[in-house]
Amino acid sequence: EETISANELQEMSTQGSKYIDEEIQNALKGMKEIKNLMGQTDEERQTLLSTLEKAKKQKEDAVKVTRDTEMKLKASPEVCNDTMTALWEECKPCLKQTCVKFYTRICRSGSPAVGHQLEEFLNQTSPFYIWIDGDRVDTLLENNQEQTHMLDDMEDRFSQVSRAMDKLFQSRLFSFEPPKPFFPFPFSSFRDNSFHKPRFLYPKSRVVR
Amino acid sequence: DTVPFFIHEHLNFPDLFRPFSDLIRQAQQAMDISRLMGDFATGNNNDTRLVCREMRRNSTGCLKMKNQCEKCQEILSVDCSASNPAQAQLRQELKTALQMAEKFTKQYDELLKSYQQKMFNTSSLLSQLNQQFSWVSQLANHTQNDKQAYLQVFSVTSKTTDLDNSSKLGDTEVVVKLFDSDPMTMMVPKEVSWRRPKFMEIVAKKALDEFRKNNQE
Repeated sequence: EETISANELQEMSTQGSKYIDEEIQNALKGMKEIKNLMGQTDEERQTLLSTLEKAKKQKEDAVKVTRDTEMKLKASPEVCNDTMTALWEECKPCLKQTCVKFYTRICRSGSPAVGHQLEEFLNQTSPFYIWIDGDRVDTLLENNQEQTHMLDDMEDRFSQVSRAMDKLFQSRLFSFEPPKPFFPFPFSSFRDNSFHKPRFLYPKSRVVR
Repeated sequence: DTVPFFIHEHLNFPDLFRPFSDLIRQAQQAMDISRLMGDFATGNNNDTRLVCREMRRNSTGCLKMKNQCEKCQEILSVDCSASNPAQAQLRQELKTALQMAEKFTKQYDELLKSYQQKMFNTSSLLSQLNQQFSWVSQLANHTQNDKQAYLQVFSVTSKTTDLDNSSKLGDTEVVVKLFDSDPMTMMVPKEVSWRRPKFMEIVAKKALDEFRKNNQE
């Protein structure tokens, strides 16, 4: 039944705004915590990155030795040709059957012409290639390329995130000084004046206490 | 430490917060994990995927199954050292080098997975950031100027009819606006007098919850 005056409505707005302001501050505090966590994660990431670089060098050196040795082997005249060719002719049908079975069961989506393509491939393949583990070397090189691509991709993403986060955390919100003594909030208060009292109005001793 | 924004004349609320949501979104898009997950499957699945891909491309993957055929395995056991000892030696060197390279590749793969885990952690922190903060940025988007109150109360009335189940007769109906958003109607139980500070805390909390709900991305 009571009539609420415009001043009282305004005072209620002030009280409500105070609550919202606290919530915004809580959100900002949460952001700062997340910022710290991101900083920690980034430090760990940097450490890991340097380990990765060492491991990459080690791996690439080993890959290079493998490639070089394979080249030398390929350049040397093929030996035991007859034995290998005979075994290869017996190996091919089994290999084709195993591969088609695997492809139909596991790979599912794919070209129905895989059987024909496979036969052609096997006919063109030299048993020498198998003897020197050429397929393993090819897989190794392919993995090597994939890993490089993967790391580049992840690095690219991290640098995009880093740019966005730098902009975000460079905001004045995260760097400003304590407030200067002024109070521009437009509403008056009739219930809790202490809330609006600017800090500089408190005597020093009370602040200390 | 943060301090109430409205005592910062030099901090303009809309200008300050509006870009935040976009920046967080940009960062989240960069960390689009679903795509990366597709690219970087783990364990045996990775091998299977690789074999399938190789088979589709040029059938090379098929040679990985040579171990399942006896005659194919025999090719690997052919000893040609008698006809060319130097080549046999070279082949042995290749086997050793290959083993080493495969071992280092595997180790590198494990490290890459740890690095990927860091990406997941960062991505989850970005989600938290978005959850925790996007509503503030959205509030800023509803703000035309920084001089207005965060929350404005337009009317406070006592409910005289009992038409719905969400409130009771005598409860207080409050119409508020958060910045320039649409007016929202909040109900406060009649037990809490509008003269008590608790009253506006309830109203503001409800208004904020509703704003967050309506603006969830």
